Amino acid sequence: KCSQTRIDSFFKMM
Amino acid sequence: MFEARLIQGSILKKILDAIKDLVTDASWDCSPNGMSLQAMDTSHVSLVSVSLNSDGFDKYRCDRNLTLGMNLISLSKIIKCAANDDTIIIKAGDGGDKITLLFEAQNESEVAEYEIKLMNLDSEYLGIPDTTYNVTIKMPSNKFQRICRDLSQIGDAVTISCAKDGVRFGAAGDLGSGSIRLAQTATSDKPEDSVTISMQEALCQSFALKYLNHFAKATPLSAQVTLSMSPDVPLGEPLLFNVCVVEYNISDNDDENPSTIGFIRYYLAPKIDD
Repeated sequence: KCSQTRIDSFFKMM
Repeated sequence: MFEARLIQGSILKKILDAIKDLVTDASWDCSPNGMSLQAMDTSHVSLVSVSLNSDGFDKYRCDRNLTLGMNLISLSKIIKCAANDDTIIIKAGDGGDKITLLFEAQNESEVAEYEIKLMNLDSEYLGIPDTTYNVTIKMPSNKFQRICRDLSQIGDAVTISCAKDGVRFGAAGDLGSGSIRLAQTATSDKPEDSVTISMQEALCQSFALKYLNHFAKATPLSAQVTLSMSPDVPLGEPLLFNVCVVEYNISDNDDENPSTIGFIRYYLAPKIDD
C-alpha cells in the first residue's frame, strides 16, 4: 500500500 | 491598465488544456515581467506553475502589478471560442472586476469580444526553493504521455528507475505487470526525438499515474519534457527537495527562429510505502 504525500508539506507557505 | 497581445493564440488554448482539469480556480499574477500562475489541485497533492514572459507577447503593457483571480473552466470555455490561428488580446482595467478577451481573425476582418468575471481568491502561495536535482531526464513528450497512458492500464503508480544508460518505467497490478525501457540516445539530427539523462546517482521512485496523466496534457506545448528528481532522503530528514518536477517549455512556433517564452512546471511528491 502506497501513500501520497501532499505537496504543500514540501514547500513553505509564503 | 493591463494589455497583452499574443499572435499565436493557440498557445493560450494549449496552456488552458494543460491545467484546467487539475486546477479549478487560480490567479494570474501580472507584472511588467510577464504573467504567471501557481496553484495546487484540490487535494493539494500536486502543484502547477505557469510562466509566460512579457517578451513572448507581441504587445505587453502592465502599468502596475495585478492579480486576476478566475475560474479556469470558464476561461477555458471562452478561450475555446477563439480559432487556432486567432490573435488573442487580454485586457484588464485597474481595479476592475472583469477582464476582456479579444479574438482577432488573421485577416483582421473579424473581432470577437468576451468578458470574464474575476473572483477574489484566497490563494495559498507556496515558495518553491530554487534547487538542483540529482537526476534529469529529457525525453520526447509524446513518448512520456504514451508511457503514462499505457501503464495506467496496469496499475495506479509508475516506478521510475534511472541509471546512466537508460530509464525504466514500470507498473504492476492485479492483472500483471509492464515496463518500458528507454535507452539514452546518441546525438541525433532530430533533438526533439532524443532521450538525455544527466544524473549524479541512480534513482528508483514511484509516482501516482493519475497525476502524471494530468501533467501529460501539456504535451502539445512542447516536443520534449524534462523530469527532474532526487533520490529519497531518509525518513526524519527534511523532505524538502524530494519532489518530481515535470517541465514543459512553452515556445513560440516561429519555424525559422523558435524561442522559449515560458514554461509549465508540475510538482509531485513520490508515493511512499506505508
